[in-house]
Amino acid sequence: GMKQSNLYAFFKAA
Amino acid sequence: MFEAVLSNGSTLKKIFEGIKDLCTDVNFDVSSEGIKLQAMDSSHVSLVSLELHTDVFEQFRCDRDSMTLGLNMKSVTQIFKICGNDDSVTMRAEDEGETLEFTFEKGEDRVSTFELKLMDIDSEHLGIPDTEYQCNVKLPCSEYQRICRDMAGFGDNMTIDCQKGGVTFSVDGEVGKGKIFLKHQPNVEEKHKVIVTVKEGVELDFALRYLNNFAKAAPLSDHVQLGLNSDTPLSVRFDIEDKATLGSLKFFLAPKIKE
Repeated sequence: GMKQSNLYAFFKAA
Repeated sequence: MFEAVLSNGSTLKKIFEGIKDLCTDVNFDVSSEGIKLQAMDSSHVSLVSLELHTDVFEQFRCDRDSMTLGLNMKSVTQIFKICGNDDSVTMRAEDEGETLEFTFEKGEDRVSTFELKLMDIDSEHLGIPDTEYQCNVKLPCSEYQRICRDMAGFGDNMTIDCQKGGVTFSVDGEVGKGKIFLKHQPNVEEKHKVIVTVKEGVELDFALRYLNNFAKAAPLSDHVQLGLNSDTPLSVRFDIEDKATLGSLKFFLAPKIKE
């Protein structure tokens, strides 16, 4: 199966 | 006061068409440098980033350091149905105003005006780090649009495999597997050009639902640019009228991870 990762932490930390 | 005139109103119409299915409410951040917008979709899987530089406008005025205009996307796209393809658009808002006024004009013969009520939208402060991509692919928008549409008929996810010499888009679905290879083609006429620049090959999986959503921005430019890294989100970038100096509409998407 494939899991959709999330971008929130990536852009929040930037 | 904020006032901006865009002779080619269809540019804004195309931008909103490209955003409306991803974000419900967005903030227009206006400053003397132009207009910026940053928003994530409700599931935090993708991010939309719009930059419109003042060069894209015939007239641009923002008296304050910055103004935040909260817009409901459904209402804005409804308003832009009034905008004909050859209409100019003027946007106007008072400093403490509660509305953004849109005026659509074709010569002096037909002038339509709509005052949109502004919203107070809580927006998170998000940053987009400067990123160098291991792989960059520049391909015609029509090609991107077609690949995403055709592949969605066979599965939910698409693998993008970028290697020196070309890029392969593939899908593995219930009825079978399929792939489309685009060769690095720098020496053909502009509209067919495919430029694949690879520092290190990258292969990643993405949800076609989102890739297809981004394709709605395709009318904005002739070419779209994909940026791929193994450890950062995919970047899908449309330069306004293919000129980065005018601004860009960028989408970022988190890859799918094999469980």
